[in-house]
Amino acid sequence: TWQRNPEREAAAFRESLSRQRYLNSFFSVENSSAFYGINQFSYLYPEEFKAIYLRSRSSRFPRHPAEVQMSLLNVS
Amino acid sequence: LPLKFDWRDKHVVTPVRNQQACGGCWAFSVVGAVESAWAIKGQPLEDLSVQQMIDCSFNNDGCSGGSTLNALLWMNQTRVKLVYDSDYPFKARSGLCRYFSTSRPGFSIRNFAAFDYSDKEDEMAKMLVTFGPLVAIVDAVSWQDYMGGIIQHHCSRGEANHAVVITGFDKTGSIPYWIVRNSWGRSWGVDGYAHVKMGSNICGIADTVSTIFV
Repeated sequence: TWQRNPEREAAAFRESLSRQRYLNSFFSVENSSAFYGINQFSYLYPEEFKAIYLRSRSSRFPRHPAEVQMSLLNVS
Repeated sequence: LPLKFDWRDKHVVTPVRNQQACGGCWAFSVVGAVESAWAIKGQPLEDLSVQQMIDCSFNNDGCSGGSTLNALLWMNQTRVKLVYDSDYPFKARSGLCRYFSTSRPGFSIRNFAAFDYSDKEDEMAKMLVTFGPLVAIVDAVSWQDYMGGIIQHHCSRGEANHAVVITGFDKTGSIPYWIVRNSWGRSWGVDGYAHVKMGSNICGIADTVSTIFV
C-alpha cells in the first residue's frame, strides 16, 4: 500500500551496500561463513523490510524435557 | 543420527514459495510442515492453502502477522482441513474466510508438540528425523541481505520475528548447519533456503520449535 519513491529506494540501496560491506567483513572461506549482497530486498530500509516481512509473533515454549527412561514390563 | 539428512531428498518438501508483501510467514511455515508431514505418511505431495490459514486462523492477523503457535492451536482445536492451494489460492492479502464442505478433500493435524530446544539441538535433530520438517521462529533481520554460506553471526536469540521450516541438517563439514526453507522465493539465499550453524542456537533457531503429527 506504500507509494514507491525512486529517490528513497536509491538511498536505501546505498545504505544496503554499506551494510553488506560490514556484514561481509566477518566472511571467512575456511569456515564457510555467510555472505551478503544485493538482492530483491536491497531497495528497502531495514525498518521497512522488518515491517513487511518479519511479522511472526514470538511465543515462549516450555523447555524440552530430558529423555525419560521407562522400564518395559513383560518383555523378554 | 545420520551426519547428513534432508527431507528434500525423500521428495516430501514442496517447492519454495514467495509470500510477496504479505507478512504471512507464520502461515507459510505451518502449512509447509503440514504438507511434508502428510507426504511422509504416504499421501501425494501437494501444495496446501496458505491463504486459507491467513484468512481463517483466528488469533492471528493474516498478512499483518501471526504466531505459529496460534496457527497450530487453531488447527488442533478446530480439526480444520487445509484444502489444496489450487482450491484456495494465495492472494498476498488477508481476506474473508471461505468455508468448504467436510466432504472436500483436505488435510488436518492429529496434534503437535512445541518446545524450546536451546542447548538441545541434537534432540531437535532427532525430532526432525523421526517426525518430519520442523516449524521454527528466528531472528531474520540480517537475512535481508543473505546470499549463501552458513549464518554464524549478525543475529540474536530471544528476538524472534520470522517463521521458517527446517527440512534437514548437514554435519559433514567443519561447521554443522541446519537447512532452513524460507518463503521469500527461490531467488533468495540458496535456492530459497538458508544454512544456519547448528549447536549454538544461532538466530534463536532452537528457541521455539514445533513438530506436527498427522
